[in-house]
Amino acid sequence: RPRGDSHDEL
Amino acid sequence: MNLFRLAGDMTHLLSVVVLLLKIHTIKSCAGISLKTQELYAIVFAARYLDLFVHFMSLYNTIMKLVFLASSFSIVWYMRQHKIVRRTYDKEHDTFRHQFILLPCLVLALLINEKFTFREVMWAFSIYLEAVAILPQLVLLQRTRNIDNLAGHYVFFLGAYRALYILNWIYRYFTEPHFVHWISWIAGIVQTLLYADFFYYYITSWKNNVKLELPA
Repeated sequence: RPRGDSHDEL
Repeated sequence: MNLFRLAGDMTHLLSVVVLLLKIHTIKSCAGISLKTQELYAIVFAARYLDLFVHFMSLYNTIMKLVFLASSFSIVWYMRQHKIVRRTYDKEHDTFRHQFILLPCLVLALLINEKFTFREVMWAFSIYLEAVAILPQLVLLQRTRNIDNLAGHYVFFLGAYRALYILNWIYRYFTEPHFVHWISWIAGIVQTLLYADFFYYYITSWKNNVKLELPA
């Protein structure tokens, strides 16, 4: 996924 | 990873620890809503579908596993454990799941970042998490004697959401293309739901009296 993506949050 | 995000994740973790502590050591789930716990188990199951598909970091993977395992084990304890389940306040925990589950699913089908199974489930989990605390807040309001651990549990959960908002503000200014209306609006709604509780929690803490919510 590109930078600036919120899917890395829990 | 910024400080707000880390602090948010830690208060989230702390809320789970407080709840497990209550269940494990006191063998009580008094004042805890099974409805809310079941909704959280669904939230994590839906959101962490990518667990074995996309690897982000060891931290990310471990935290996802912890939240999945803890949410399902809490539900198991409240439903199956022979001592814990007797302390569950079933009569007052009457919120209907379906009134939140169905609208969240419909909303996720309509508003998502991409119309794929995983993205729809991700959006569904975000919407569901925003309102999953409602049965818990209703139960607390109906509980005469809120014990400290139940109060702290909800406080830490609310703190986690508030810290995530600070995290988004920070990320917005430091990362390119960081505009995420779905999680932002859902996150703000979720945090606002705690506003009333926060007010009474902080007041009781300042005045050093037992937490009590007005009926």
